[in-house]
Formats: sequence, C-alpha cells, structure tokens
Amino acid sequence: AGVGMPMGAYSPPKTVWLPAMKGKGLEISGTFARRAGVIQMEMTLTNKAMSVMTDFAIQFNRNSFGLAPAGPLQVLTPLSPNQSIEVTLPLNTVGPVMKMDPLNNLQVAVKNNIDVFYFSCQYPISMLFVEDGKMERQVFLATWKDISNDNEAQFQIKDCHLSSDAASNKLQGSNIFTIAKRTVDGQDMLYQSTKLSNGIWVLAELRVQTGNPTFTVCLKCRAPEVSQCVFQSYEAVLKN
Amino acid sequence: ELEDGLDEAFSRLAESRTNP
Repeated sequence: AGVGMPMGAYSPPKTVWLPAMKGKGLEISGTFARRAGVIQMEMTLTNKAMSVMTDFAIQFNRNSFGLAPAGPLQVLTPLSPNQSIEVTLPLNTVGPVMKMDPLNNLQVAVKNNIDVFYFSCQYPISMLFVEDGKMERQVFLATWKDISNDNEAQFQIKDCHLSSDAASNKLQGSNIFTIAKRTVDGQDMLYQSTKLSNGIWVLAELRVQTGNPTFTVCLKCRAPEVSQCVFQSYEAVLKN
Repeated sequence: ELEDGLDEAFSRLAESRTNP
C-alpha cells in the first residue's frame, strides 16, 4: 500500500485442512480473505494419489453466520498426480444458521471422483466485518451507555509495538473503525466500532500507552458471545 | 453545537473510564 492508502484486511496464512492421509491422497490447505467486500475461501488442492482426480464439489454444514459457497467449486481440469491448483471460492452469508462451538467453526464436505471427505476449519471473524461498520458518534455514545457492564469483556494484547495511530490505520484495513480518540493521563483511548455481516455491532475501547507494548481492549456487544472471536481478530490484525 | 457536545461527551467517557 502506498502513502495514505488503507492496508488490506488481514488474512491468515494457509494451513492444512485435509491431510492427504485422510483424503485418500487429496490434500487441501486454505485460508479465508475479504477482498473488496467479498468473503473468499482460498484453497490449494494437491493430488498426492496415483490416479487423476475429477468431479470436485464442496458443501458447508450450517454454521453460526450462515456462510455458504456463492457458487460451485471451480476445478475445470482434472487434477493429475503430484499436481496442485489454487482455487478461490466466493462465499455469501445467506446460508442456514446454527450456532457452532467455537463460534467461527466451519464444517466442510469436499467430494471428488474417489470419495467424499469432511474437515473442520476456523475462519477469522474479521472476514465478516462489513465496510459500513463505522457507527455514528452520537449512536456510539448512546449504545455504549445502553449496553450493560455485564456485556463488557476486557482483553490484553501483549508485545504490540505500534503507536495508537498506526494501530487505528491497521484496524481500519480490516473494517474496525475509529470514531474518537482521547488522551487521558498519557494513555490514548480509541473508541471504535465494527459491524458483523449479520448486523451485530461491536463497540470497543482500545487503550494504548506510549512505551507500553501491552494494549487493553474492552469490547461491548449485545451478543457478548462474539467478543472472544472479535478479540482474536484484534490480536491477529495488530500483530500481523 | 451537537458536534461540540459529542466531543465533550467522548472526553467525559474517556475520563470516566480512566478515573472511575
């Protein structure tokens, strides 16, 4: 990104979701990304079997946020032994919903000409942070006041060597928006909001003290079960 | 005036959170 350009949303490195041992020679590694508002599952399919693989298809089990493939898995040519291909599957969030444990767990079935294989993976909840998640200042103040203290969760992020402005810019790249910043007793307090694809708002206070690499994040949400996942995204975004 | 009020409200919020 150039000067003044927003950084892209954080996307974790690919990990192996289906080892070849469990996929009769099919290995799948993958990650999730949000690019220009589109959630994508990015996978590498590798044929470690001795015969050609064809007829790929994918299905998701119902999940917490209704993630579903927005189209078929596009593997247009047969996958030869020792061959790898990169596949990008656009997702939407209008599929069937069922609360998962952990909340961001996704159960996937992939078939080819050999068999059907099942695996679970976890997506960073930041994939679901929408581009219009900047709350009006007045609404933020009223909502912050309105949400009970019981729905506030506090977390710490250690070893974070960023200024509050750098942190704010990084978070904005993942659709976590800073609404106000105040400095009290040498501590920067950033008030931030983010909105999930299903309309859940998360309000945050990020505390950054110059020279102290430990940040404190306080999250307030009417659905406090999302706070742990949102915190994990804060940590991943700020540390990558 | 509204903007001034909101600025002030955020300052009060930050203050109250730091020194409850």
